[in-house]
Amino acid sequence: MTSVIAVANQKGGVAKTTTVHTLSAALAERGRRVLMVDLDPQACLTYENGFDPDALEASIHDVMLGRTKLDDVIVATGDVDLVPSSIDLAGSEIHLLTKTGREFVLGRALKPVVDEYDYVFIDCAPSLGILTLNGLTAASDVLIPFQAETLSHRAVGQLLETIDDVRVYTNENLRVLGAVATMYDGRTNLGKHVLAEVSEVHDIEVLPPPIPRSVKVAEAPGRGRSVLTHARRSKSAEAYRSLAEEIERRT
Amino acid sequence: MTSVIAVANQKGGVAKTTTVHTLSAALAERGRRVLMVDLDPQACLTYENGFDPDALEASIHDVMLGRTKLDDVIVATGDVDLVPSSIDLAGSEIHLLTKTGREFVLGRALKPVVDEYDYVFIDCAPSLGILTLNGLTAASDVLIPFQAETLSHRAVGQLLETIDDVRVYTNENLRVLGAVATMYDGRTNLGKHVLAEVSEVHDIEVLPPPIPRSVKVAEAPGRGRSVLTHARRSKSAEAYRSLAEEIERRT
Ligand SMILES: Nc1ncnc2c1ncn2[C@@H]1O[C@H](COP(=O)(O)OP(=O)(O)OP(=O)(O)O)[C@@H](O)[C@H]1O
Ligand SMILES: Nc1ncnc2c1ncn2[C@@H]1O[C@H](COP(=O)(O)OP(=O)(O)OP(=O)(O)O)[C@@H](O)[C@H]1O
Ligand SMILES: [Mg+2]
Ligand SMILES: [Mg+2]
Repeated sequence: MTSVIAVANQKGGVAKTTTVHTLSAALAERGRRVLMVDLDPQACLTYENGFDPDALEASIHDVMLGRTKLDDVIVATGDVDLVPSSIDLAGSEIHLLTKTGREFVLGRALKPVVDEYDYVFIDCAPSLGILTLNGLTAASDVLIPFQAETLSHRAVGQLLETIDDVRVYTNENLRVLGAVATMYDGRTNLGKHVLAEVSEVHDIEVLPPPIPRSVKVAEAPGRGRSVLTHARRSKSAEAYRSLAEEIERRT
Repeated sequence: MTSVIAVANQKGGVAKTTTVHTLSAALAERGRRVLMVDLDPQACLTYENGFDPDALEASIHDVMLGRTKLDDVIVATGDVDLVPSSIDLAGSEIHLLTKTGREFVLGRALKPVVDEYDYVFIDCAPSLGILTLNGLTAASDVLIPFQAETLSHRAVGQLLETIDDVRVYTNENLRVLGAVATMYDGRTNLGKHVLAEVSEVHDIEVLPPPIPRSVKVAEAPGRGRSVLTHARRSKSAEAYRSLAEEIERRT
C-alpha cells in the first residue's frame, strides 16, 4: 500500500524541500522505492537534485495541463525518482483556477504510477493555492514541517483548517501523519516552548526526533546532495534517518 | 521625497517581514515618519504587530478591490503606521489576474498618502505573482533580504529578472537599493562564501552590515515587538539600526 505524503506548510523556509529530499534519501537507504514530486514553481527540489528547471523538456506543468503522462516526465536521481518542476508551473495555477475538478488533476495523474512505489513525497510551495490543494487531495497523509519559532502556530492552525476543508470536499481519508520540528535549536527556551505548544494547541503529534539546525544541511544543496551523503554521520543526518524509521513505523 | 521600498524575495523565510518590521522601527527611532504595507495574504507583519488579521474590519484587500481608500485602513502601531493584511487578500490576487492595469492598483492607492511619510516599506509574499508585481510597480526602490545559504543565488537571479521586466513594462525608475544578508552566521565558510558570491554573480550591492542570526530576533514576535525593543542592545538590534542608517544615507 503506497503512502502518498504531502509535505506542506504555507510559511516560507521551514525546510519542506529539505525534508522531502532527505527523507526520500533515507527511505531509499532502507530499500524503499520512493518518488518525489516537486509541486513548487520555484522548483528548489528539482534544482537541488542537480537539474536545471529552465532546461527541462517536460515537467509537472505539462502533466497538470494534461499534455503529458506523469510516467514520461519522471527522472531518476540517485536511488530515488523525481517529477521535476519549473517556473511554467505558475501557469498551471492560473489555468486550473476556473476548471471543474481542478483539485483532482495531480491525484489522477499519479494513479497509474503510484503502485510502483512504497512512498511518494509531494513537496508543496509556501502557499495554500490550487497546486497545494492538488497535493493535499492526492495524498494519503500530510506531514507538517515547522520551525519551532513564534509564528509557527498561526501557520500550522491555518493549514489544519485547510486540511479539514480538503477532508470535507475533496479527500475524506486524508490523515495528518504529524508535524516535524525542523532546524531545531534545542538550546533555546523558545525552541522547547514552541515545540511543546504546537502539539498541545493543535492537538497533533510532533514526530520524534526534531531535526537539529546544522550548517551541514545548509551546505548540502551546494554539493547537489542531501545531508545523508554530504555529512553521513552528522546529527542532522542521523535525525532524518530516525525520522524515516518513525514514518515507516506509522505507514 | 518619500522612498517607497519594496522588500522582496520569492524564497520563503529569508526575513522579509522581520526586516520590514525592524527597519521601520529603527527609522522611527531616528525620527522618520514610516508606513508599512503588509502585502502578504498570510499577514505575518500584521499579526506580529499585535493585530488579529481575521478580526479586521478592513484591510489592504478592500483597497486592492477599490472598495476603500488606503487612508481608511491605516492603523497606528507604536511610532509607525501600518496597512494591515488578511487572508482575503488572496482573493485580490485572483480578482486582479485578468484586469487591465492590474499592476498599478497599489501605486495609485498609495499616491494620496505617500507624502505624509519619509519611508513606505512594502512587505511582499514569497511569490512573484500579481501582488508582488504591484509592490514592485509602486516602489521607488527594492531591498532584497537573502539568507547566505546555497539556494539564495537562484532566487536572487529570478527576482532581478522580474525587476528588469517591471522596469520595461510598469516602472522604469525602479532602483535596486541592494541586498541584505539576514540570519547571518558569520562563523561558517558557507555564509561568507555565499555572501561574497551573491554580489559578484548578480552585480548588486550587499548593504552593510549583515544581520546576525539570534534567538532574540526569533523571540520578538512572541512579545509583539521588534527586536529593537525586545532586546535593545543585542547584536541583531544594533545591526538593524546600522542598516537603517545605511539606507538613510542612500535614499
Ligand atoms: N536542519 C537544518 N539546518 C540548517 N539549515 C537548514 C536545515 N533545514 C533546512 N535548512 C536550510 O534552510 C533553508 C530553507 O529550507 P527549505 O528550502 O527546505 O525550506 P522550504 O520550506 O522548502 O522553503 P520554501 O517555503 O521557500 O519552499 C535552505 O537554505 C535549507 O538548506
Ligand atoms: N536574525 C534572525 N535571527 C533569528 N531568527 C530570525 C532572524 N530574522 C528572522 N528570523 C526568524 O526567521 C523566521 C522567518 O522570518 P520572516 O517571517 O521574517 O521571513 P519571511 O521572508 O518574511 O518569510 P515568508 O517568506 O514566509 O514571508 C521567523 O520566525 C523570524 O522570527
Ligand atoms: Mg521548498
Ligand atoms: Mg513574510
